[in-house]
Amino acid sequence: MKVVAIVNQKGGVGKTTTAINLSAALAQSGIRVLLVDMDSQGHASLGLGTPVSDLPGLYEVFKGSKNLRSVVRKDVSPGVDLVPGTISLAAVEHLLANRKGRAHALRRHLAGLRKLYDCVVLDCPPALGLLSVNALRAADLAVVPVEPSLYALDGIERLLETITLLEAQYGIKPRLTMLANMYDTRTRLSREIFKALEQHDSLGLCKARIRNTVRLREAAYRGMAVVEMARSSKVADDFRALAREIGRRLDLQ
Amino acid sequence: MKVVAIVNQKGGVGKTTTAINLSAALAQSGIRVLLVDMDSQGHASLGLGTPVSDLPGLYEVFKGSKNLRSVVRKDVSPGVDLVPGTISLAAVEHLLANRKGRAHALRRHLAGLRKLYDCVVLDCPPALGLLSVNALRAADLAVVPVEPSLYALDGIERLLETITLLEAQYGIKPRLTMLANMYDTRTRLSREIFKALEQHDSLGLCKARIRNTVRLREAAYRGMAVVEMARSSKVADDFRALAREIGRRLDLQ
Ligand SMILES: Nc1ncnc2c1ncn2[C@@H]1O[C@H](COP(=O)(O)OP(=O)(O)OP(=O)(O)O)[C@@H](O)[C@H]1O
Ligand SMILES: Nc1ncnc2c1ncn2[C@@H]1O[C@H](COP(=O)(O)OP(=O)(O)OP(=O)(O)O)[C@@H](O)[C@H]1O
Ligand SMILES: [Mg+2]
Ligand SMILES: [Mg+2]
Repeated sequence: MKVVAIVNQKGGVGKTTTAINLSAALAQSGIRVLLVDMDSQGHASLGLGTPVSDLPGLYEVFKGSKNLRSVVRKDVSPGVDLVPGTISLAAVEHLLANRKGRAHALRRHLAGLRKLYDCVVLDCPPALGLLSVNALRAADLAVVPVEPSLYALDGIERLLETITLLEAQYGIKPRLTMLANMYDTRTRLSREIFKALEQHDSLGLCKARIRNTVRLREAAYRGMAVVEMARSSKVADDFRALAREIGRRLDLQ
Repeated sequence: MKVVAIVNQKGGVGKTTTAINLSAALAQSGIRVLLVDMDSQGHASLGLGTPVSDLPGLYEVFKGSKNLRSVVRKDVSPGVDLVPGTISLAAVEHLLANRKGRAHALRRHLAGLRKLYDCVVLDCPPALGLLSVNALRAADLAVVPVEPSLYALDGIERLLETITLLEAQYGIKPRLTMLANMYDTRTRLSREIFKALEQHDSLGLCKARIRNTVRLREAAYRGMAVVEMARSSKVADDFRALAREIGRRLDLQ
């Protein structure tokens, strides 16, 4: 079982959109996928038609009152199971703050699901707190969506600094890759920024890129993955290409 | 002196873009403006050409080792002074957590600047922690940028719930208004979502709307407000209209 964390402390770069559609595209190619919504705002859940709830979730699992399998919702999208984002996630920071092994909680609980899934996708919140740290610790690969803006470029450098600190503090060293999102060949800023990112000296860029299209917002609005709602669209091709690329990198199936 | 908080726990909806350009547009009409970057990622500062630093900032002010005036940078944009976002802001949550009056720290410190500025604009991070709570407590008006997506609609309801809790807990009751951002008349989803928001039963929508345009990303990339970089562009008109509308609501000047 391989684990992919979708991480970026910058808000609104497309972490949730990537987590949802990568999960659905992997599942369409026969891979058994668990999507874990690690944001108390519950957007991965919402974008697949499952509203945020006060049902038990990761918080209750970390607290020890539920096991991880019992909070899984089956088939929120064909072939995709979901651990929903719950309001109680907001209290995880506090719960784990003084615990020994606080960065390893997610990894330990995921180990119990090894036989059930080929791939786990983790959707992280816009912060580098304990939830994102747990995701990075559990991950075989961390995918960092970037949008064509100054803030995204700056965010990458900050993320790399944080990852260096995490390595020193917790021994965390996931493989990292950037993913170009909201890619628009017609605007010069987009071409310029992604060209600069291609030449980054310590971080690679996925070959697959996700184009800027209102279809992604429409799909979320209807609670479906775009590879399900608009199977033959160009952006569905983008996500299938991403799924194949990540599948090869992680040796899935 | 009036205080405007730009708040929304959803990431990437345009809080920073609004804070920067509203500040610059107000200043262009002769209003003395202080922009306070309340995000440890320091994007309001970055978008005006002032990189995030480890210089003293709000954290040191709340800690008592600096007064607010001493951390102000003058004229980062014509007529706009800035309290820069600093890495140390990340520690404010922890610093204030157990203090009495933890929601009022910002309001107290801002009071000392009453004679120097007509308007203070607060750029909040994508979370409803103590920094956003302090901003809401200090604010005469809270502006909530919304983008045309399901997540934005859901975010609004969550924000309203939180504001109700804050009122019970701290007596916070700012006037609230939404601002349509990334407005695109050509896409049906955008028209549909903003039409739904116009009819919200407890929250109004500003008359001014900010259109979806790459110019805003270009301006941030060049460290300038768009009303300075592209004075006669349509989106500069949008921000000047917003500045006039907010100026009237708050009786500025
Ligand atoms: N390639 C794209 N083209 C058009 N819209 C997109 C694209 N990717 C994401 N979006 C839209 O941009 C908005 C932000 O995306 P999303 O919520 O996935 O980002 P996020 O990084 O998860 O945000 P947060 O930091 O709040 O968790 C959403 O409305 C989404 O539908
Ligand atoms: N009206 C618009 N048209 C086009 N791009 C926009 C618009 N508003 C904001 N953007 C761009 O969208 C991205 C996100 O905007 P911004 O950083 O202002 O959001 P934010 O709410 O402050 O994010 P965070 O939650 O991370 O603080 C930026 O790259 C910005 O330049
Ligand atoms: Mg998200
Ligand atoms: Mg911001």
